[in-house]
Amino acid sequence: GKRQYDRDFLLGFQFMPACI
Amino acid sequence: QRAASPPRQRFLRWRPPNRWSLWFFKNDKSKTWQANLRLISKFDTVEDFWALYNHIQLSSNLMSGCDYSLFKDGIEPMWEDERNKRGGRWLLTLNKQQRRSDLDRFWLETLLCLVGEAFDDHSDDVCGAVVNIRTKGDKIAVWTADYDNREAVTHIGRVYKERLGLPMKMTIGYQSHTDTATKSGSTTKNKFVV
Repeated sequence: GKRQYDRDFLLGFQFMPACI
Repeated sequence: QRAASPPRQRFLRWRPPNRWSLWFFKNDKSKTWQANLRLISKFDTVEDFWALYNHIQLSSNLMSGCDYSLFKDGIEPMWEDERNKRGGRWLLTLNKQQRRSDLDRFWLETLLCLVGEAFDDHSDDVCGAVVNIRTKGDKIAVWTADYDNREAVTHIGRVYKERLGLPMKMTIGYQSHTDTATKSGSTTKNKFVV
C-alpha cells in the first residue's frame, strides 16, 4: 500500500525546535 | 557541562510524497476574485508544514470572507483548474457555535489527512482542501479530482468522516464543482453522502 504518515507521528513534530 | 547537555539533533526532514501549497483568500470587493487569492508558501517536509502552520493565524481568528486552501503543488484552488474541473468536494458546513468549538481542530485534522496521505490508495484523487470563514457559518471541504470515481470518492468521504470524529447519524455530502457552479437556488444536490 501507499506510504502514509500517521496523525500522531505528524503531531509529534509540531513543537520540535525546527518547526517553531 | 558540555557532556551534560544533549547532542544537537539533526532532523532528517521527513518528506511526505507530495509538495503542498497553502493559499490565502481575503475578500476585498474592490478587486477581482483572482487578485484576492495569494499563495502563502509551499512545503514538502513535515518540519516545514509545522513551521508554516505554527506561524499563521488559526482559521477562527480570520476575518469573515477569508479562506485558507491547501492544494497539491501545481493545482490552483479553483474549479477551473485542469485537475479540479471534473471533480467535486466533500463539504462540511458548520454552525456559528462551531467556530469556537470545532473549526480549528477540524481544519487541522483535514490538513493532517492531506499531508499524511490518509486515504490509502485513493490519496492520488485528492486535490486539496478549503476552509471558508463566513458569518453565516464556516465551511471546510476536501476536493477530489473526479466526481465519477465512486470508489475513490466514497472511500475518501468515509475516512474523512471518521478522522473528524463525526457522529454516525450526521451526514456529509459530496457535490461536483459543475453542479455547485450552475446551481439555481441555495443548495447543490449531493452526488454521494456518508
